[in-house]
Amino acid sequence: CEITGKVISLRAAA
Amino acid sequence: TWYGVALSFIDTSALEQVMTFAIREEVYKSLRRGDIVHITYSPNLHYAYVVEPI
Repeated sequence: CEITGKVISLRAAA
Repeated sequence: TWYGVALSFIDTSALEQVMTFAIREEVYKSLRRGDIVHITYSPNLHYAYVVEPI
């Protein structure tokens, strides 16, 4: 699947 | 470590939707809030394996 969108949040979890 | 991104997009019914995808560390480091990206993803894994800035 493909989609275009806007980045609203980035997260890293150990 | 798990890296993820939340994207908002407008669907065909004009509702704003938010979807979260797992991404590689390099992709995580290259993205900033507000970037517009085109992604190719696995719907089952919610994993974005291609992320192209627009």
